[in-house]
Parts: sequence; C-alpha cells; structure tokens
Amino acid sequence: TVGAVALDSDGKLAAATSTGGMTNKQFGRVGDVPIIGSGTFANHVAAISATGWGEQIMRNVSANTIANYMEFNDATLEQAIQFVLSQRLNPGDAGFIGVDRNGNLSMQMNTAGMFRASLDSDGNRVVMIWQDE
Amino acid sequence: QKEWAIALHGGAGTISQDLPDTIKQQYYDGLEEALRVGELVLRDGGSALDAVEQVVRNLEDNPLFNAGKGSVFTKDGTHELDAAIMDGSTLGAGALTGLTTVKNPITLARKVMTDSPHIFFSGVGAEEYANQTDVERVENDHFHTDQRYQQWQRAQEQALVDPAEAEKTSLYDWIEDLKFG
Repeated sequence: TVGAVALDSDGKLAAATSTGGMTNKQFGRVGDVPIIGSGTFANHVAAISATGWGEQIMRNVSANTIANYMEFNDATLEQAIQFVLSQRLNPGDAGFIGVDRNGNLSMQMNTAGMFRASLDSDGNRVVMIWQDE
Repeated sequence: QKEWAIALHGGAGTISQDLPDTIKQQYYDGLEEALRVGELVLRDGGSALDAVEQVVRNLEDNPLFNAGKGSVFTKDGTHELDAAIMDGSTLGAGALTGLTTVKNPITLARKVMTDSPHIFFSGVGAEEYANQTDVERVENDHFHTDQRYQQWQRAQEQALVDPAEAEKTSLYDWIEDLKFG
C-alpha cells in the first residue's frame, strides 16, 4: 500500500491511498484503502492515509476516528494517531501518516516499520523505514 | 503555521532490520524520489490534491511498493487494485476497488471524485467507468514483478502444506505479513 497527505499554500488538505491488496487474497476481498473514512480521509481538520491490516483498520473506521478525535477532544494530530494505534488497534496492525491544517505532520505505526517520508515548507525532512531509526 | 507540508508512505509491517543495504537504499531512494515529486508541486503553489495524486502515481509506478506495478498477486494469480482520494476542503471523494487494467488507479479515483456524481465504483463497474475516461490502460501482467510472483508462489505452496501456518508466514523475504494490504 502507498499513500500521501498534503497541505497546500491555500490551506487545503488532501489524502490519497492506493494498493494491490494482500497477497493471495480471495475473490472480491476489499481492504481499507478505498473505504472513505477507514484507509483514506480528509476534512478541514486533517488528512490521513493508512496502511496495514485492512480488516482492523476498517473495523475502527480509523482515519475518520483520528480526525474526529482531534476535532472533538481538541487533541493534536500526534495524540489522535497515538490514540487509535494504542487504544483501538492492536500491536502490529497498522501505520498512519497525517497532516493537520497548520501543517503539523505525524507518521506513526505499531508495526516494526513503515516506509515513510515527509517534508514541510520550513525544510523539515524525514525519510525513514523502521520505528526506532 | 507551515505554508505547505506533505507526508507519504509505502506500506507498513514486518520489515527486518537485516534488510540488505542495497535493497534498503533502493527503498530510501524511492521514498526520496516520491517526496521530491510532492515538493515540486507544493513549492510552486500547486494544490494538495495535485501533490497527493502525483506522489501516489510515482509510488504506483515504482515496483518496490505494493500498488500499481509491483502489486501483490491474488489467489487466482492476477492483480486487483484499489485506490481512493479525498479533498478535505469540499469532502469530495473518489474510490475504486478491483481494477485490473488501469495503470494508475489514483488518477481514476480523482476522476470519480471530480467527474462523476458518485464516490465508489467496484470491479467490472470500475473498469467500465475507466472506459469512459482517458486514463492509461495496460494488460494485467503490466503489474507483474518477479519478486511478487515468487512471493505468491511461496504463499501457494505454504497454503497447501498448512493453511494456518501460511497466515503467519512472512512472504516478502523481509517485508510485510500476509495479512497486510
């Protein structure tokens, strides 16, 4: 699975995700990627893209839950993703990338690794694979 | 407040720290290249939608990642692709599942969002929708890579021996559990 989230200079947010699914998947199996609100979501608060165990991400309507947690709890993007990873999903389930309307970025996972990268207009650049890199 | 910002991912899961340096570098290079695509769009005042579409297209075209070329195999030995895009400023969204001949599913997802009154097309219907657009089409074997094919063959063999064990086997020598999409 691959994905991207962005904030532009007009203050608009967008999210996109694409996948080949899971190896050896059976006829008609669909994961979280094309399910708006589960694997992909963007509103006026944040843009989120997920990767991981699709069924778990769908059960928890994960991407939308992250945005809602921020909006209704006055939480940061970092806190909201942490909430879903630690309180809703199980260890080893998933990873998320997100950006909020202020351009704050977060890339977190409860798996051993996630191929990820980020950059902002201040020049903060991150390219990582493992959790503890 | 940042003027612009972007993040991308190329999948999560079990990624061994023993990944050979040469392969590790290929992944870093792939991530850097995709990031550069997004940077160029946003730095020049482009939209967030353009940025995420272009970045995902780049990753779809990179055979290292499980999307577009380089996608994993289904049980039947084919490739079925899914994609979605969402515009936070309008709540517009477009999504597709079960595509088999669209080279860059994310671009078709954007057309679903902008050019159709609907949000989600599946399987045969998604292909039919693609027929009404100018998106680039390919044969299904365009998505084939030898590495994914070998991974799929090992999964098939493992499933014959012990289906339960196959659920736990790490298939891409260093990367990704079977359960992950």
